[in-house]
Amino acid sequence: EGDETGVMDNLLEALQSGAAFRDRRK
Amino acid sequence: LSSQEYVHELRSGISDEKLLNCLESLRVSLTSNPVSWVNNFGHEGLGLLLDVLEKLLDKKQQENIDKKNQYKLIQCLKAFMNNKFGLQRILGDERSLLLLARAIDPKQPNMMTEIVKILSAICIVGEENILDKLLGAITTAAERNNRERFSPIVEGLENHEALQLQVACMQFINALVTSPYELDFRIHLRNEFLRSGLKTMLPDLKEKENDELDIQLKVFDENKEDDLNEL
Repeated sequence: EGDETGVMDNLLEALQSGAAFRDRRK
Repeated sequence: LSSQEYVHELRSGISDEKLLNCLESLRVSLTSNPVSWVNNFGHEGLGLLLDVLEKLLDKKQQENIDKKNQYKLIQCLKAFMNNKFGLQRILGDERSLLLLARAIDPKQPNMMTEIVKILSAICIVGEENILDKLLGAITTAAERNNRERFSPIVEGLENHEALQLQVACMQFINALVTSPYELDFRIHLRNEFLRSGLKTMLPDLKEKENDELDIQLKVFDENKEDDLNEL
């Protein structure tokens, strides 16, 4: 179950660091 | 409590302090138990949580305890969504998006910060049609209050006392504006935000010189520049 948890935490971290948006532009 | 006991508690129609205690305990359980527990709770529990949220939102005059309960409930939903099962359940349920959009309230900065963060995450998760569903929910929620759909988000940005809310709102704007595949739609959303008051606010936000805010402002400018180049 370990890899199924922390989904929201990871998304929020990616948003906060800006990485989520860099990924989108690729 | 077991997941079924929480379901039973929520179904019994508890309110005020008793509801607050139940929701705080549930938040801890959703955070600390395995996904199977969250899964068991979610079958009936998500609908019940949304029922409680709807009831709180429908109240004409919210007491202080109602506001506390609403904030706690949002925290429960966030904990529920911290796994693939919970996230999929929320994404597949348009009522949850509408209720989250309705709960956006610039007068409650801490709660609004949580909600716009959740909605930003939903936006970038890559689910088909999620942007349309989200914009639909935001539009419907604003229409209920006779407001322009992006006004509450821009109002959140105007709250200089709540830096985390400003960061979260800018993050949400970026999540929405960078989502459409079509260039025209991206430009349309960006211009709508700028017209709703974002344009006059940007210089003030840049002056704050906060690292987290600067990341979001840079993302906004870079994407705007890229779109102009593409145009």
